[in-house]
Amino acid sequence: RFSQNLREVAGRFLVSETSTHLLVFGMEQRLPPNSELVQAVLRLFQEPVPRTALRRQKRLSPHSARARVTIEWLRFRDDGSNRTALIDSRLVSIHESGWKAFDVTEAVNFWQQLSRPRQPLLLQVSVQREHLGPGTWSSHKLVRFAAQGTPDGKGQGEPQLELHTLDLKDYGAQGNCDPEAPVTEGTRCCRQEMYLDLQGMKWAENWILEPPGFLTYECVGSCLQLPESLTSRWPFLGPRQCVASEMTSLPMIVSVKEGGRTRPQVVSLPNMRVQTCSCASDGALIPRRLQP
Amino acid sequence: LTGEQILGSLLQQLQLDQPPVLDKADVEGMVIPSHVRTQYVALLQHSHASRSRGK
Repeated sequence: RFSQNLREVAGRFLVSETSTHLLVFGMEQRLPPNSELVQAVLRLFQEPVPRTALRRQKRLSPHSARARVTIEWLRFRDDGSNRTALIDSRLVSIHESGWKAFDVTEAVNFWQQLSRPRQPLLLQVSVQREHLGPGTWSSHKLVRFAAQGTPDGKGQGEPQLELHTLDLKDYGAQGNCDPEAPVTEGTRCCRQEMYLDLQGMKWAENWILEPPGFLTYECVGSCLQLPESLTSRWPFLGPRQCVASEMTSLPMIVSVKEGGRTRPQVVSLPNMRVQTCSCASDGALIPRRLQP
Repeated sequence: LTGEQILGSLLQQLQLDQPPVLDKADVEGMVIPSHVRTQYVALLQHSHASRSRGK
């Protein structure tokens, strides 16, 4: 401002007017034991905007008739701080009304990873302006979702959380294979044990000191497929396949030659041994690991 | 899991192009020091523990 060599830089403070709602869902015992979460859907009822308000909005801001709705999963940590994870964000029109569905599967996946006793599932719903900056009228203020305990007392339009699960008793794997029974096409997905003998391998001679061999596993068999009624409901799910869902490392002692001398060294090979086999749908969401 | 996969992973881990050729004389009489064996056993136990947790 005081130097002729510097051009004035004007700072503009943009106020992000946001209306935020916190939805709390008690989840304990809502998900059946030994079940797989396929999809969690949050349904919010968007209330119709009065005509007078719509007319006023059209007059004041003819090009802005949408608002951004963002769903975040909120977690309170043991140290009192909180963290949010973005789950969904989309534009909604102020002219629309009725049920809006948001896929919150990832939020429920995160919640399942919390240590017990688990806090309720907290979903933060924010309604913001479509664009920040001058000249945009606050259309977002017209987007309202019905809350719990509506004045009519009927609870119509209350936020709803739909949980779609598969019973793993039918659709899951069976653990370890029966060593007595041969594996056929009809065998249900299981973990088959076998022995890998390193001593019989030429390349391992004098190099691998430990172990001489080890038990290894592979996932064999087939999985029960979803009936057509469910595949049409969840078209994003492909066929269910028997796959290794958890792996563990394989430690070894090898001999290493350095400067004419040989010394033993420990190495750990990651993701070498199958820990668990599961039936998983091709195309299903791979849950993100919860950060501490 | 095949022997070839283990070989590939080992070469990658040790940053080698091919497995070293070691004579029997190189490893004959070699004693694995206790700290190396302890480290190996700890990794084995860790691997086993994580498998139990998985169940």
